[in-house]
Amino acid sequence: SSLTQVVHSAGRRFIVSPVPESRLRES
Amino acid sequence: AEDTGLRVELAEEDDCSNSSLALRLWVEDPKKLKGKHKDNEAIEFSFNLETDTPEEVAFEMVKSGFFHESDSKAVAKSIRDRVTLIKKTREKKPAGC
Repeated sequence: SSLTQVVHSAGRRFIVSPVPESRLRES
Repeated sequence: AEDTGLRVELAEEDDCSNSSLALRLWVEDPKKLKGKHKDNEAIEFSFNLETDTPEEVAFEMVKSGFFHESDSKAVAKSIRDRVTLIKKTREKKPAGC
């Protein structure tokens, strides 16, 4: 989806996506 | 996340079939981090229990700009704590997870 971004670093793949609201602690 | 402000969890069910895990890390308590970081973003990555180290993954995350150098120790600790827990779970339940 457009919200997911894939970053490669030294052969490792990181998939970045928004944290679901439900998982964010109220700060 | 109680002491680093970061949370690491399994991104997929651990079927114990091989040494590779899918993990997900995100900032749960931004106040506990020293440097710049992206809030509200989860970073999913694979971790091989036999070949990877938490420090190495943390270093790659800093190099990729997800976290500041000053937080790499906290990132490594969060990953290490979760991986240690997963290894213990695997030892306790050899009959598959």
